[in-house]
Amino acid sequence: AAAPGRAQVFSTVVDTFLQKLVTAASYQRFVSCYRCVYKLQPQLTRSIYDQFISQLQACVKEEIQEVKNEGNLEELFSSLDKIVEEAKDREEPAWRPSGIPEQDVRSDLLPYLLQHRAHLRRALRDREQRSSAAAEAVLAGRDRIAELQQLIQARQQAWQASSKEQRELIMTFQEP
Amino acid sequence: MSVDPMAYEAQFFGFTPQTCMLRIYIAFQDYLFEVLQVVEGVMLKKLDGKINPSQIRKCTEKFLLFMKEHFDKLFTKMEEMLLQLVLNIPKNVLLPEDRVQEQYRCSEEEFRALQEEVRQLQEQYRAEVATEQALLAELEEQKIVKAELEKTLQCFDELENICRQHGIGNFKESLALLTQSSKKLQEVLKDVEEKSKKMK
Amino acid sequence: FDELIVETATRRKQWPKKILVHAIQAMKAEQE
Repeated sequence: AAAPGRAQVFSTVVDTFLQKLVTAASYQRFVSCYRCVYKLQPQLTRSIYDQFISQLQACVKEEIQEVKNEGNLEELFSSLDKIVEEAKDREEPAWRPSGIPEQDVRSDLLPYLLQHRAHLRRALRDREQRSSAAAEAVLAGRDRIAELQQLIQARQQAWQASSKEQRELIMTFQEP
Repeated sequence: MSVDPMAYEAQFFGFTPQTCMLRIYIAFQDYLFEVLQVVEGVMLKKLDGKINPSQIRKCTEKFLLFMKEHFDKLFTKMEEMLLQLVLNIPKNVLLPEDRVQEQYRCSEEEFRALQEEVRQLQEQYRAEVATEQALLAELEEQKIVKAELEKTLQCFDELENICRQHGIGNFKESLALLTQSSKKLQEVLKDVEEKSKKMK
Repeated sequence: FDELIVETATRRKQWPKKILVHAIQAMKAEQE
């Protein structure tokens, strides 16, 4: 049978405490303390004792219920049972707060920092791809411009050459 | 003896187990006193005048002493068991909110290194953005320059088109042809001149 | 002492989440 849950252990331990307390507060003990009363009114003593015990039990039970409600113990016990159950296969002691908050909070931040790094790496890679595409386009553009400049230069030189010939031609027509 | 503050338990329960036990102890103890006070009151009332109140008080103190002794012994036992079995978190157990501590362990150096890497990535990213912006700016300029150069080229084309429209096929060749024929013309002219001189 | 323990334990439980909220906000803002 599965080990009893914390709530059950709690109730059992408290009930045992109460039971032993009542056992200790036996009627004999009560009578031996209140001997003068017992001599006068034994029935009264008995009924007062019975009321004492039942009142004590009722108060203790009521108090325990109040503590359970105040501390939300039932729910906490059952959720702790689950957490303990999940860790049952693990032997070695688990992590505990180091007492240095900035050291402990690092682990909380780490997964998000790793995600952030991954995001930045991706974003950087995208940017690099875009930049290299732009760089290629710029280089191609520069080549094109150089080509156009050469074309223009060639055309210009051709024109210049032909206009030079033109001038020479004209020269020949001029009167010597 | 070092006190175990049971801080990890307090993290789970929201109170320290010792406080919980102290709360129960005080409550139980108060009840014990109260109930015995009621017992004493009932006795005094029922035995009206037949017995001296201080006598009953003595009986109550005797009974309370006995009860208190047993109560404390039993409560200590109960507290021990509850702190051990119920209000404690076993050493091998990690609370859910701390799971991250076992999944992501890193030393301070590693953490700083990671932060530094993130910082560098940010810098590289910014540099890359600036690079791209500069390249895009140059592309814009290139567009303008290319348009200008193409316009210039177009002028040359149009010029040649005009020549072609006026019967001058390939301008260069035709100019060369023109030059040739004009040179021939000059030679013929010269020839004619010489002959006419002879004839005089 | 008891209150100190409870306060410390409560902070250990709650503050990492609070810090994370701000840290994540900062990272997201930067990513955007």
